[in-house]
Amino acid sequence: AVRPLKRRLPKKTNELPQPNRLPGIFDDIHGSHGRHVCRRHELYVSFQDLGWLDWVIAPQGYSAYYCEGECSFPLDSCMNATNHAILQSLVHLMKPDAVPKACCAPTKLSATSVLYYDSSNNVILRKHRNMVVKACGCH
Amino acid sequence: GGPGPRPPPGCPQRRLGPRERRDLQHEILAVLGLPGRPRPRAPPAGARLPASAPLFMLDLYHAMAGDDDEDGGSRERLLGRADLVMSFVNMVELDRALGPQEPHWKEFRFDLTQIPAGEAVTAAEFRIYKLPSTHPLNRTLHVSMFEVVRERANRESDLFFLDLQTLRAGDEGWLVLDVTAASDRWLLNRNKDLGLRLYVETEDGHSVDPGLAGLLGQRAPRSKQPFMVTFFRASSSPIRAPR
Repeated sequence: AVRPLKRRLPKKTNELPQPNRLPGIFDDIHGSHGRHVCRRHELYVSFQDLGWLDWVIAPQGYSAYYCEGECSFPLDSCMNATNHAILQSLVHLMKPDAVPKACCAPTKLSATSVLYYDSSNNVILRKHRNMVVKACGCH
Repeated sequence: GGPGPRPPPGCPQRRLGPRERRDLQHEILAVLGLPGRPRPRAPPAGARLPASAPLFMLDLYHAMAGDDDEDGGSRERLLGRADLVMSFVNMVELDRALGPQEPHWKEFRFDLTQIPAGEAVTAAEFRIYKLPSTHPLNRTLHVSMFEVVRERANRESDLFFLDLQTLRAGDEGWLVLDVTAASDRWLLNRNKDLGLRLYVETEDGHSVDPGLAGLLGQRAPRSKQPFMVTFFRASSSPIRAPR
């Protein structure tokens, strides 16, 4: 049988981007299939849109953000990847059908405060923990 | 900072039906720790002026929200470890100025039914505004606050001492009295109004009408009416029943 030609594997560049360099416009911030790498995106929760400004005094809404993007090997450092995520994305490369990619999820959350009237017109200030995404990463 | 990702062209933009929208709002209210959507009574037209409690709470909100950027450290110090701060404005005020030999006092009653279950009180204070006294009173005044534990038909009510502040007749500003000790009883019988009684005495022990000492009650301008503020700490993060 004719030996199939050896497919030349694309040369792997092992160099990782500088640790704290955010992907520049010429960097490949698109993972596979042209999608974005895991990062934080703007998400504004508007109490105005929810029609609540008759009882919410402040704020009118707040930036909650959300995480979205690809966790594709090599998970470079701006993706805050856990060691487990690096391992999982490596195993995913070898067994893509058996092991999914690592997930893009919040790595740091902070609180937000809401000031509102209750049904007896008392004024209430409530702090809600874990309502704002401060950083995303691969888990 | 740009708009969120546009859904891929194939993804149909689906508008929520009224019932789904209501469910969604209910879900968000549950995340905010609210049993349902509060329906505050619209203040009467004349009451559009800013009131003392919302003004105070707005300052607190800015202090708390301002610290969000520093991620909590100084916020924790400033507001203790409060998850929830509540100002009580529903108040009935009783003035008692009997004969000259009887002690004068002012009593305030608060409706505590809105106190959320499962929250532990970390601090509570009663705030009352004082103008410079217009009467030739002794320079030093002692203001004491008691909780009315139980009223008696044929004799003086049972009182529980809460706080004592000493000030000068000519002082002006918010007087803050610590009523945290009264909160132990609230959590036991929440649907009983809280009664706070305030006395004013001169250095030599004479009882003074609080109004003559310059202490403002309910008839004061809205931005200077007395109110109570309570700081709560969530005893356990409320587990939301899955829907």
